[in-house]
Amino acid sequence: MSRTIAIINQKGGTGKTTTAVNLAAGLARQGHKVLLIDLDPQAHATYGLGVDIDETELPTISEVLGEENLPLADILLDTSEENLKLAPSDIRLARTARLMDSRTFRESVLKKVIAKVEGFDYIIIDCQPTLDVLSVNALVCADKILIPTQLAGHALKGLSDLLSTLESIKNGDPYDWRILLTMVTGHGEERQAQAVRILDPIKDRILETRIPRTEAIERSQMEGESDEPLIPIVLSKTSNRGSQAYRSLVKEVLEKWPA
Amino acid sequence: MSRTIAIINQKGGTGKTTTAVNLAAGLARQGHKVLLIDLDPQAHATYGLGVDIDETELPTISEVLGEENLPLADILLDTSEENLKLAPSDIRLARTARLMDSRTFRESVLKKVIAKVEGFDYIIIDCQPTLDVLSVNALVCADKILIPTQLAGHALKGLSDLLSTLESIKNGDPYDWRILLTMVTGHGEERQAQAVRILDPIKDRILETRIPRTEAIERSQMEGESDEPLIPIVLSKTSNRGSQAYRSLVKEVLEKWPA
Ligand SMILES: Nc1ncnc2c1ncn2[C@@H]1O[C@H](COP(=O)(O)OP(=O)(O)OP(=O)(O)O)[C@@H](O)[C@H]1O
Ligand SMILES: Nc1ncnc2c1ncn2[C@@H]1O[C@H](COP(=O)(O)OP(=O)(O)OP(=O)(O)O)[C@@H](O)[C@H]1O
Ligand SMILES: [Mg+2]
Ligand SMILES: [Mg+2]
Repeated sequence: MSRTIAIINQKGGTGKTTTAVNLAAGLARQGHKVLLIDLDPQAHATYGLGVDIDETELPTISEVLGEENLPLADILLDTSEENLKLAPSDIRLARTARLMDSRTFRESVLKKVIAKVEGFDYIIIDCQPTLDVLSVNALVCADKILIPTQLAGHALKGLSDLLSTLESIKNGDPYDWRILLTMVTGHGEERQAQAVRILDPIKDRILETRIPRTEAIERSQMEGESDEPLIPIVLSKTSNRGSQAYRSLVKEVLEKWPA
Repeated sequence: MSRTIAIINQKGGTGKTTTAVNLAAGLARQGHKVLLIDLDPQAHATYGLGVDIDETELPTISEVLGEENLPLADILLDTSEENLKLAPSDIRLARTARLMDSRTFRESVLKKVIAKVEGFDYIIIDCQPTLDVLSVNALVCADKILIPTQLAGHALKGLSDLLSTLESIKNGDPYDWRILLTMVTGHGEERQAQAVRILDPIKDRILETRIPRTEAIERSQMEGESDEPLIPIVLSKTSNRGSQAYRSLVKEVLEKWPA
């Protein structure tokens, strides 16, 4: 039975994809069998692992959740990391999501699909920045929920919506959730201290690891001039604040949510 | 006939709300009659203008686009800026959007509603980070499209999707679009230069104004300890890089898209 972790926050740009790709790659490098499911039609996790889905005719998660009803195992791609497989996404998923909205048991389509794959210690799901049918499917599947959030006004506003949506979806089923503080900066003490005060009622849900805002992390998601594929910062040969932070996240996830 | 400007980018966290609130407030301060429509169920533009919608029983854009069919004029709120009115949003808009999906002419609901209000020089629409029925409605209404984007890998990926969606929606109708570079930093020359090279084919679409990443802008969206409402940085009494940049944006919009 694998651990399924949904990486979610309906606020845009809080570091969900960066966290999903680095957590998945980092756990795989530690020897765990990992599946990363890209549930965002914009397919940023797919690009982040160096797969240019536009250039291929390959089927994606869209054909698994849609009327084609392909088995999940049929669309899995190898990545440069031996223990990491990817279920890629593409823009067709946006249309599939609209069609899913009118199906019976639309909330459990992904859960039924995941139940048929075996051999993974961790399944990581990257979500898009809305609480639509795709995100609800991720929350239904996952027993662990990781919420990347910045120490910023707008990012904190939506947390109570997300937590009450989660509560109503889980309806008594066991689950665990944690907040990951991302893009933490050295300046702006006043603002960040204010944000931490706002989070005080749920401070025991905040992971110890904090991801700093670093240029190296921003650069790691930018294709270079040469056709080298993107490499998640956690796997970088050099040690920097960004790679150290994501390695510490991998360690903390292994402690709190062992396979 | 007012100028309708949609602020849109399906990538999350590119500075759409920050730009919508500051452009609207800046144009109003120059004496133009402005309406800001919050089309994001997360209602960040509504909070950004100091309206705590959770505390009120007020109707929002959700009741205008939904089956209640309220006139837009009935939900407009005054703001601290004399020439600026707000059409607030709230989380109910997410459910309204799902119901809109099955209506006939679902793409033109907002256009019909806006046609009935008068007296505004500019109508600014803040969009959520997806290309769903709400964003399509904004694109159908707007004759000007402003696309805030960061000089970052993921943000550039989605531009071609957005531009082809726009092309198919407008289907021959006149419109104009511009890109606004946001959160531009002093470091990371290599990454930003690479990003500008990727944008080269559409470089004449990039506005001259570039919005720097500043702590003052980030702080301007964070509620303080005291109950003072949030003030858009463009209206700040002190002059700083953030307020100057947004004042330059107001000027450039008035030049390129006069009322
Ligand atoms: N710790 C960091 N330091 C610097 N830049 C970062 C960091 N984390 C993420 N970024 C950058 O911030 C932007 C947003 O990150 P990312 O795309 O991972 O967020 P997201 O929550 O997945 O966004 P969306 O809501 O669009 O899915 C990206 O350009 C990314 O490269
Ligand atoms: N120029 C800037 N300098 C520093 N911080 C900024 C700047 N512009 C925006 N921000 C901050 O970045 C975050 C994202 O900005 P904003 O919420 O405006 O983006 P958005 O595109 O509206 O996001 P969403 O996709 O969730 O709607 C916010 O915390 C905001 O305060
Ligand atoms: Mg993402
Ligand atoms: Mg926004």
